[in-house]
Amino acid sequence: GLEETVCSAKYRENIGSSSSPDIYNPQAGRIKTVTSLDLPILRWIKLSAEHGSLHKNAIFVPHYNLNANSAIYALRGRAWLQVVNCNGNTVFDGELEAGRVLIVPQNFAVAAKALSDKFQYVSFKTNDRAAIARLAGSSSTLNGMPLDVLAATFNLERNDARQLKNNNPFKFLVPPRESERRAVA
Amino acid sequence: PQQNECQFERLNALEPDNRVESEGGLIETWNPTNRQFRCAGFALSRATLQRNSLRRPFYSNAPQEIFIQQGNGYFGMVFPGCPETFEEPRESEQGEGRRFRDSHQKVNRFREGDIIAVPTGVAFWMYNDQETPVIAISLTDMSSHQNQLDQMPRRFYLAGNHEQEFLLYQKQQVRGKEEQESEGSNIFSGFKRDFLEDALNVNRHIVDRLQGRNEDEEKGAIVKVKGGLSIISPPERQPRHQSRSRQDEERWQPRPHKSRREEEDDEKHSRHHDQGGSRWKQDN
Repeated sequence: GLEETVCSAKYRENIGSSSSPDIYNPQAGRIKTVTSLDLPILRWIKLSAEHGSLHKNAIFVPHYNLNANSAIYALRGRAWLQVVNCNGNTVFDGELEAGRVLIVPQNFAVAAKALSDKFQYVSFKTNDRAAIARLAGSSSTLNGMPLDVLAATFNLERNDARQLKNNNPFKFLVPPRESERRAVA
Repeated sequence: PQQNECQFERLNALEPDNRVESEGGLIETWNPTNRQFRCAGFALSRATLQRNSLRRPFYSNAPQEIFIQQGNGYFGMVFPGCPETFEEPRESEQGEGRRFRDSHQKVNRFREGDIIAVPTGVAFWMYNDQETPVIAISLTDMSSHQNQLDQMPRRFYLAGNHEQEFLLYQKQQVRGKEEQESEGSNIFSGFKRDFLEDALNVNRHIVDRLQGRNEDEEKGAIVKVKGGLSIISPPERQPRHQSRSRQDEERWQPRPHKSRREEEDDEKHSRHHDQGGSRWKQDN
């Protein structure tokens, strides 16, 4: 019955900075997601969410939502975001500051770089099992392709294709370069 | 579909009405804004790949079902979060004096008559390594719940500097509403160079290639590969119904029942054989 399944269901899950992050790099920041795997009621409403906190000059690698639209709401600080559509056009290239929201349609590529000390955001996603695909870094879409396919795809020498696969060891968040870190300190 | 979209008095057999030529083949599309397609909620395209041609990786805003009408070759899909399970052996390291050993996600072979299922947002590529041109018919299910955009099929290419096959219809739809600034590039081309240099930790030359800025980048969605691709892949097996000999057939018959003693003897023999054959197979 409804009363057995809904009335006592769990409706709350904390994803704020104080909670245990799913993605963490002390030099770059943290990300926590909540999907229907964590909070089963989300399967009913077909929504999920993500909370992120990026240190100054840290980058969230270019990525896209496979199966969801998203609304990125800036909670604190500001970041530089770029969004690209299927025709390779930059549809957003600007700052997102606290209190503003940016809608990123499904499959549009997006990347962010924190401009302030701590950029915090919450992203609402229109799928209870929203997933992202990363376009840079370790285990990204580029890494999943054979070296020769990558070289032929981008018209690169094999050595350059190797660099493309190997040079960034980070998966989601890239810490600021050493010089940028020193400048912040 | 919108109201009355499917109220047909007559149906027509349709031919593709758009053709985008590439260095290594061509992609033909049927107009997805045609009423019959709008009613059915899907889009259709046909790709032809010449020998040694690679369809560059792309992903779509809806799931696809691809039928191989002719030819055979390789295809790959890159699933986010999945491990790179195909690895180059150590021998090649010594043989060619290389330190780098490539690894990537699973690569599959396709042949005539195959259906390939491609999930939404998963990057897909295919390659023709044979003489016969590959012809692949692709249905993109726009009405799938996995598509959260509008009913227009969209291809997100990871590389190149070419017009994506459904762009023509998009332009027809937006004409008069808003002008598109530029067209025909890949998803990397919209990012700032500096940004990609930092995100990928590579030099400007590689970023330019990634963004399709190099001078000879007018090859289209399907490119020719000089000398062919070298892909880590297991040797091809003949389909069982063709290769199975009479002896094989007999092996497939149900085995006669054995007594416990006979089974123990078999096991002993098998262990002995294993120990002789490989020193790695030891008790823990």
